[in-house]
Amino acid sequence: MPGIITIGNQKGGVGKTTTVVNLADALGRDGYRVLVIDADPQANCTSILLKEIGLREQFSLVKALEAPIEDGNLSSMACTTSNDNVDVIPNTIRCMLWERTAANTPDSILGFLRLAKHDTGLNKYDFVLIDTPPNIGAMVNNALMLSDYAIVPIPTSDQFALDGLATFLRILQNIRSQNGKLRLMGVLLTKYDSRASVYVKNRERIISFFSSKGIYVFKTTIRHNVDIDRAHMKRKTIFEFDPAKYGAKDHAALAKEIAQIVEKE
Amino acid sequence: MPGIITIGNQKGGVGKTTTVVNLADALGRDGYRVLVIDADPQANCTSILLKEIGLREQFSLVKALEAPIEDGNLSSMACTTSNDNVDVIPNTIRCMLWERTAANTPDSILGFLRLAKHDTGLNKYDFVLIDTPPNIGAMVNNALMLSDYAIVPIPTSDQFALDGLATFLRILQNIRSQNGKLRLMGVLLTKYDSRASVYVKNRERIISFFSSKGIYVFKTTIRHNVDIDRAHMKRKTIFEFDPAKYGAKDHAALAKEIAQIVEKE
Ligand SMILES: Nc1ncnc2c1ncn2[C@@H]1O[C@H](COP(=O)(O)OP(=O)(O)OP(=O)(O)O)[C@@H](O)[C@H]1O
Ligand SMILES: Nc1ncnc2c1ncn2[C@@H]1O[C@H](COP(=O)(O)OP(=O)(O)OP(=O)(O)O)[C@@H](O)[C@H]1O
Ligand SMILES: [Mg+2]
Ligand SMILES: [Mg+2]
Repeated sequence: MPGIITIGNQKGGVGKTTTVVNLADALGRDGYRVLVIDADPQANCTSILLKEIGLREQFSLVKALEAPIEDGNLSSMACTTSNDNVDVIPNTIRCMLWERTAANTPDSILGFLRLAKHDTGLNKYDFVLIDTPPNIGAMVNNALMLSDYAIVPIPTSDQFALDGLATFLRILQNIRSQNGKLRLMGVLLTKYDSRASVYVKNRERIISFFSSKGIYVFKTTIRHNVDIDRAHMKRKTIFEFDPAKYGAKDHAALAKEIAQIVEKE
Repeated sequence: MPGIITIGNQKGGVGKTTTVVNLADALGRDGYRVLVIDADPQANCTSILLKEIGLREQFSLVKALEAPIEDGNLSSMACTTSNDNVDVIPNTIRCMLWERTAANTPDSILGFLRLAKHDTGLNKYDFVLIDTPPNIGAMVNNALMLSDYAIVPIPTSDQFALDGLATFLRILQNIRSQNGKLRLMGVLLTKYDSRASVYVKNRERIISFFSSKGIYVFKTTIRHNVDIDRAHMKRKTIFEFDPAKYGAKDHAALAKEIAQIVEKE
């Protein structure tokens, strides 16, 4: 059974998608088999990882969710990426319509569980990483109901992202009452630019604040790296773009840190 | 009747809230009366502009929306800010529940129009600025149904924000069929960091791409400025924090540019 990790934060632009695509590639390069589920209807993950974009007419998360109840599963929707160890379940904007129709049905939080229930094809993966949208709606709830862990990216410069964490932790608590295996793996500091002293001080303040609350902060901090933006523009992971850059080194270090945490359990 | 402007982009973290709070303050300092409507349930605008946070138990957008049909209006929910020319209608997370219950009712796009219909109190404002969440749900649809203009912030470094614009323009077109006065005022380039050549080139490429499509790009570009983050951390607008900084100068220039555009019409 794979370790299933939701990358979540209802604040926008904190680096959820950036973390998912680059962490997946890093784990894949370390020899792990990884499935990425793009649970965001805006499908930014898909735009990076799915090399043949036309495939998502036949293979997508929303197609799995819309299939007749007995027919749906997740693993049959997996598509290859440029890393042989990484597959992706793409998404499309139609997922937004699905969210609306599923709104007053069990699928609004149990859809992914239903699809995963007898899905033995998932067992070939060591990790499942789920990218989620910037809200606390059906997709995040579904992802957390399926997950062993949540990782919350927080930019060291973003006050609003910090403000929103309490709300996200409440969502985790609610879901834990139904999914007892769900834990917060930790907070991941992102977009860290050490050139401005306010960001350096803020990072230290954030780390000590979370320690005092017993919340784990990853030892790896993802530094701000212009090559991360450049990789996205080229529809590549940072490793495909230039593995010598900080963005690659930081995600490689994060992959090792996460693999250790999961292996200890 | 005020000029009503939605600041929208379904991509997260592009600077919607940053633009709304600082543009409002800039317009206020130029002598215009401004109402800010925080249409995001995450209420980041509220956390900056509402000095007495307890007020939002009595005064909020969601309270207006939940009031009995004949009783609701917007202007009675307006609270003061530290700028005498700027009022804010706060929001709370309960707005997310409202969105769900309103989902299959006319209010899911007509709620704001209903509240504004006989609301003569709105006429004391020259501008209404509406901050919206990173999605294309009820709040954005409501805001656009009420608006004369939409402004779309796009960071010069963000490929996904650029990818998402086509979708946002489609939403504008759909709403225009019911609200004939709605226009895209323009795209606002944000978070512009001229230190990396890829960002300088990207900005030029974005500007020429939009010109070729007949889409107006504001002459004012909002530069990346660490003081914008510092102002948010202090719950201040950039003008309250330090009007000498780039963040203030850029939003002041934007206010002048927008006032000219609106006055020409
Ligand atoms: N370490 C970094 N260095 C430089 N740019 C970064 C870094 N991390 C993220 N970014 C940039 O920040 C922007 C937002 O990142 P991303 O889209 O991954 O966030 P998100 O949380 O998935 O956003 P959303 O909430 O909209 O889904 C993107 O332009 C991305 O390239
Ligand atoms: N010009 C700028 N210089 C420096 N930081 C900026 C600038 N504009 C925005 N930011 C920072 O980027 C982050 C995202 O900005 P903001 O919250 O305004 O975006 P948003 O589009 O409202 O996000 P959301 O979609 O989550 O509502 C914040 O930490 C903000 O301080
Ligand atoms: Mg994303
Ligand atoms: Mg915002």
